[in-house]
Amino acid sequence: KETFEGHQVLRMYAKNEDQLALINDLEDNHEFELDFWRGVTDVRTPVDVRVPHHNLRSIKIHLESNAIDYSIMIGDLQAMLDEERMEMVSAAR
Amino acid sequence: VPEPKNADSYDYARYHPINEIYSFQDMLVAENPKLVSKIVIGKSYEGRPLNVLKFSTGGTNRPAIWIDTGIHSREWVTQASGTWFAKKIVDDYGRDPALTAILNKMDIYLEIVTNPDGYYFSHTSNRMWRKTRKPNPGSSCIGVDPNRNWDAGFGGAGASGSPCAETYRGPKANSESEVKSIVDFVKSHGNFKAFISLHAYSQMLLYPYGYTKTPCKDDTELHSLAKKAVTDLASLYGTRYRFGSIINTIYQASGGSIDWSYNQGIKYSFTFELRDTGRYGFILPTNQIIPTATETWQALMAIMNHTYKNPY
Repeated sequence: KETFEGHQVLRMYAKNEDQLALINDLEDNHEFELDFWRGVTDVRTPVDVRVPHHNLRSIKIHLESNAIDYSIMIGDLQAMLDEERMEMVSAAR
Repeated sequence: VPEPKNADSYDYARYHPINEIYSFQDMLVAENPKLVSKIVIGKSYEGRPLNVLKFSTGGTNRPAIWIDTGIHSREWVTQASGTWFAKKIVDDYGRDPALTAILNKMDIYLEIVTNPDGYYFSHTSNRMWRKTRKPNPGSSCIGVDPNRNWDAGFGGAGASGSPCAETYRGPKANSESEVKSIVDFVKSHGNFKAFISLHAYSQMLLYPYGYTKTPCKDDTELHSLAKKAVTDLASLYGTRYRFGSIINTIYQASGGSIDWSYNQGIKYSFTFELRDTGRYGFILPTNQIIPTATETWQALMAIMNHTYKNPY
């Protein structure tokens, strides 16, 4: 079973089209193993991306070095999934 | 774990594995044989049945409404909403005048688990799975994005040609049995008047096109219907939706289901992106399932009612 310990979902806020293009480039870059939950649309709409734990540091540095604002939407995905699983089991009982 | 004994005791406020949804469908049919039947329109890659619930009060090949939920397996709130819709239709027929009028003239077809292999996989092996489960020859990456696999601008921008991408379009249009089965069924039926696909998340109601900037010929009517639908949706909890064509509202996406259905002549083709509480993404808490389904039903009714009142 694949688990997601330490994966975070980052919410990225592009300030302009250039930043939007930079985020878009990330989607084509398979090296970071990113999973776009909510893709790039326009500057008014944030982009949500699941980032594996081992790439968090590089992605955050990349965003910060390009002055792209972001917040942590989900701090530890696996913790949420564990909670979801426990809730399913207890509701079933 | 005791199985629910009937559709009334089914817990609509939690997420269910696929076997429980299959059992639910059979219970609903058994309890409402004059209204609901189950049609198996095909099999998934791994051999699971592609079940469609047909809600019909009689007649032959009546004008019909198609609703599918969960083509992207990890979007669990859509399958859960689909289950709630099925029960809602049964409960409201004969009670709600608008739905009763629709069902006295039209049939409703509802595919709750549109990507059963992916849904099973998302419960057992990888909660974040989105695609089908068919292997891709020459690649270690599995599956195709079934909402890039339709024959509508297939292979264009807004889909990936890489099997490892989440938006991999597949080797050719309709390569996925989950898609081809719907295509064959809708074509052979020949009398669908509305085609509605439900996704999560980001609160949008979208109409064609996704693969081209060219507005569809019914753009004005679809825009105004979408506005009415999202207004009705917001009437319950104030949930605000954006609406418009796919390409203008989100991004270019080729090979999508409602572009295909629209090009087949099904004018009322819409796709939803359901509720986004802003913090959970695909892991929407279970206490959000019924509010999501309930508010979405308002919009669905707006579209179905408009379809009923505007025959073409």
